[in-house]
Amino acid sequence: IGERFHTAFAAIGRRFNEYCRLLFAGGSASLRVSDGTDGEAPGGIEIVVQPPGKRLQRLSMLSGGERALTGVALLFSMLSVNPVPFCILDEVDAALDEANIGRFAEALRTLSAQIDFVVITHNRATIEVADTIYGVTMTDAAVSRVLSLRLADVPVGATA
Amino acid sequence: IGERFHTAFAAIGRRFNEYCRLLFAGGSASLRVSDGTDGEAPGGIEIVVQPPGKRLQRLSMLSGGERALTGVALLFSMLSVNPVPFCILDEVDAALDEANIGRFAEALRTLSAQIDFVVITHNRATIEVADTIYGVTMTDAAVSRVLSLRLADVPVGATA
Amino acid sequence: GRLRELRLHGFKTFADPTRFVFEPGINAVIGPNGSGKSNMADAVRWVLGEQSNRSLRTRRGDDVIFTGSQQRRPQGMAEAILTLDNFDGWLPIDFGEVSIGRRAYRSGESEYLINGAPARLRDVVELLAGGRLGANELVVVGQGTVDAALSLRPEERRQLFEEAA
Amino acid sequence: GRLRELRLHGFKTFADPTRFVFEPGINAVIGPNGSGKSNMADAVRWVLGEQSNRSLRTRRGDDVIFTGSQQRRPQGMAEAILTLDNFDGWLPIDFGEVSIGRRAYRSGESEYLINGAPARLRDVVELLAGGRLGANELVVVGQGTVDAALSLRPEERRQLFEEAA
Ligand SMILES: Nc1ncnc2c1ncn2[C@@H]1O[C@H](COP(=O)(O)OP(=O)(O)OP(=O)(O)O)[C@@H](O)[C@H]1O
Ligand SMILES: Nc1ncnc2c1ncn2[C@@H]1O[C@H](COP(=O)(O)OP(=O)(O)OP(=O)(O)O)[C@@H](O)[C@H]1O
Ligand SMILES: [Mg+2]
Ligand SMILES: [Mg+2]
Repeated sequence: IGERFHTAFAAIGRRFNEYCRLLFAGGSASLRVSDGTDGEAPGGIEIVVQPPGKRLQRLSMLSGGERALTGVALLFSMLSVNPVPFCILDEVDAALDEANIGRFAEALRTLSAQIDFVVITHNRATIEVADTIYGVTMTDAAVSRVLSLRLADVPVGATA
Repeated sequence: IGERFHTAFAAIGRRFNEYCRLLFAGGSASLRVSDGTDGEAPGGIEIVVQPPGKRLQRLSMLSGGERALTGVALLFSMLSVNPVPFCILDEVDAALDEANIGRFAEALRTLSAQIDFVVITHNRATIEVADTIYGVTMTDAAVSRVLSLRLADVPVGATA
Repeated sequence: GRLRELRLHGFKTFADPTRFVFEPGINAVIGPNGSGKSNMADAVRWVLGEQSNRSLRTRRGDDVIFTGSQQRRPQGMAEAILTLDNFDGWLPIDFGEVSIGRRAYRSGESEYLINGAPARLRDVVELLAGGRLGANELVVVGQGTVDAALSLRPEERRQLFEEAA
Repeated sequence: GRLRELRLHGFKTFADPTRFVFEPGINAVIGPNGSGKSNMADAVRWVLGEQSNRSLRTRRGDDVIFTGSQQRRPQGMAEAILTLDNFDGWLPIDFGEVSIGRRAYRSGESEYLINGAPARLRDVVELLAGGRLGANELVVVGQGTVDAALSLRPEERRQLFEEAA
């Protein structure tokens, strides 16, 4: 059991570094198991992220978008090492700027070859990599209704 | 002291109903002081929101955008009853859809006649009601830099 | 794709029988605030056996049943049926197509169904675990939670990893 | 407008002397993730006397000082100066223009300045309270916190109201 955990953990750690470099367009990242020497309880999992050009700092100092991007990198790392059959993502790109959404969408598209995704989003760049688009609206009777959409049907506003 | 609180509270409650009706384009809302009868500790403040067409439900069942809109309504209610000289808003519109951002931006513009706002945002509709626009970027040396922008300089992407 | 379809009836704002037909790859879901997108995500969690009210944004089991609106009356039951394509036997059951259903009634009880036949929650959990659908946190990433792992203490994160990996 | 200017030097990512000149009405601040927008908001909280590390996303007082980057060396001091227009005497002090400054050093100490002259934290707090700048939660609404009041217990919300109203 411990053996299997450490093999999976090492693999996830490698993917985490790759995904962070891809999504942040540079920098470095790693996952570590605390060995108890730095005052932390041994066995806990430390997340270390250094965006491009920056110096290594506490996780708490990352920006909202940097935190979201790190969370996505961690999720994608776990999904690529131990795939689930499908995954529902609810507005995970809400805090991302245009450049980061673009990289997120690309990484998502690659993963979608092996995992079916349902992505709830307000962002156009994410919608543009979708194979299918559903619109959910509220009728006057305050009941949800679903319609099939094509990219051309998506409103052009600041957010979709 | 209790007197002054109750006068302010009544005024804020009235404005809260008005702001919710404005931002949700309908529905109703109120603020109540628990009297201890419904199993709640007496004196606590209850928030009651009913989006248009919907039935009254627990606050926890509201959507992400509905919660943000309610939070904005509460903030604007307090600001309009007891104005502060200036107010910094950091991405309060992040969860809002296009229609709600538009109503938020309008309400913000009206309030800005008496309060100076600094609004950090990624949304075009919010930027469009601004009197001044600042761009903050990161140099290659990972240091923040500020530049004055005009609306024409703002990138046209899905989010600004 | 393995994810085929989700049918909802009486689940939160999905008062009327509603169908999401999923295609392989990326299915984007868009719409205004409060229209029901996260409610659909809740339904997937729920039909996969979620018991935590907090994850479902409810306070009691029957909060998932359509409570009515200004124009519509409340309903007495919520139902969600998830249909999966089992083409390569990734689910440990001898069917090419597998549907997992759940119903909730005002009395508070939940019923579970596998391919339309009554089942116990543990049968559903066992079936899903065999198909790597047990780790709910990886299967449904809720609104506002993508950076949750960053706020956990290292020991709590370890726990999350052991469930996921 | 009452809010005139914010000057930063050595505060978080604002390693170089930087000036925000504010106009009356709405000042929009835009830019990429991690560029320093929320750091600017933190600086306003900080110069108004914020003591809570949690609100400033720090763990120790000197975390607000520029820690260096791959190309730049760390600095020894963080400084923020907020300039306000006191045209109608809304601040209880006999100056038409009022600047409030704060400095932090690696040793952990903070210095406060009113119109360039050394002051104590309590002088700053008293001055700001007189100008309705005491209620920090209304003056700076942090990222991700706009719906915080909805998650509080009713008694906690009461406390928030009493400070704000
Ligand atoms: N049992 C129920 N009966 C009727 N309405 C319900 C029920 N449960 C939740 N709702 C309503 O569902 C709405 C929230 O829907 P949902 O969270 O799916 O929105 P959303 O589309 O995700 O919006 P956003 O973009 O803001 O996140 C709320 O208005 C809530 O009152
Ligand atoms: N003392 C410091 N020295 C150097 N860099 C720092 C310091 N404190 C914070 N940072 C850096 O500031 C960055 C975060 O900046 P900030 O939160 O202002 O971003 P933002 O523009 O608000 O982005 P977002 O749009 O994602 O919210 C992080 O990369 C963090 O490492
Ligand atoms: Mg939602
Ligand atoms: Mg920010």
